[in-house]
Amino acid sequence: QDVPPFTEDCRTDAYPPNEKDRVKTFVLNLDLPPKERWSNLAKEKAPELKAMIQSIIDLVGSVVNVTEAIAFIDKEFALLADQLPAPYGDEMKGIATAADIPLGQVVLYNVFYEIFTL
Amino acid sequence: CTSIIAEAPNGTLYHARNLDFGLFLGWDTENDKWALTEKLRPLIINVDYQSGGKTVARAVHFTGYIGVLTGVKPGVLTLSMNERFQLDGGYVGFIKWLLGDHSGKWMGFFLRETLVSSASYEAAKSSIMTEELLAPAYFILGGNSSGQGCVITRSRETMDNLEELKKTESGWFILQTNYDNWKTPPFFDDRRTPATKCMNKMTKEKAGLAGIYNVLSTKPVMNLLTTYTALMQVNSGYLETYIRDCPQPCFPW
Repeated sequence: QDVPPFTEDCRTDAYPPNEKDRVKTFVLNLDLPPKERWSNLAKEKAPELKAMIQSIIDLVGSVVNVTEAIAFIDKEFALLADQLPAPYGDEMKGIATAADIPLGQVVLYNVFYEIFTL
Repeated sequence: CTSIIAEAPNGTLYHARNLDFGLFLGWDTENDKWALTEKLRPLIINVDYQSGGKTVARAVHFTGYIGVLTGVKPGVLTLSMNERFQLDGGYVGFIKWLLGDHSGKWMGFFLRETLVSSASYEAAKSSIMTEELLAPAYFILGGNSSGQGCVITRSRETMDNLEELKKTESGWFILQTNYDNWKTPPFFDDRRTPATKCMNKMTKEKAGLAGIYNVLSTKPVMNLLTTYTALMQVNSGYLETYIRDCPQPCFPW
């Protein structure tokens, strides 16, 4: 592992990157009801989304009882969805349904920036 | 994270960023990578916000995360957010919100509102400078005209600093990592010095998305936490995003 200070010269050859790394585009139709907007994408990416949320739960489980933590997140964070400003709560409900993930876990993921600073 | 706004000699503005996330959130011992970072990469997606069949904004999302951290409103503005570490951090705002004080705004939702709804660079700037937030952050905002670029350093309730593109040392680019830009970055995480060096080496004459991508690909500007590099150009509303995976040997942050 290189150590600071930085050891690599300025790159001049990185662009264009490999096409396989280019990110695809999803069209979000704002004219749809909030619960339906993300459904197709959430369904398509459900396995990856579940794996990522499981990674957070594993992390939480390394410091507290994982079963209790999941029960707490599923119940208490789900309640937050109705308190969040529109249309975000409904969009999260739509994602939870489409990806078959407990709503509380989707809410936790969406407020992670605020909590992560802890 | 590292965000850069650069202005070409003809006045065209380019905005690009590396999004780094997952520090200390688990380590994958098999692959020598941050565990959560690795799980986030397959979720990255560009989202084209459309209303009435027309694009109103473009943003980079992690699937399932409905807030915005990087985006462009065609013809109007570009926006990115870098995390800011403060003792009075987002968890304080989160607890206050749970206790019933809903005056602060959630970061991702606030950025999405700003991106989709702002009519101008100045309106977005004013909103970012004054709105109460749940967490501190650095906002990197670009407009559609020469000289329109700034970094707004925010605490939860107040603005701590405003750095304008025109008033930077170079006068043609503005660069922000995860530390207050009026202080020296910590020796253990100095991405500002190499990024600044590479921008200066590139020169204003060669300013463009390709050149900035090269800067953002230089270690340790790119590191093991880097999930994606996004490239934006406001006038065309262009957004191009690439998943990043820093080859070893690579800095852990």
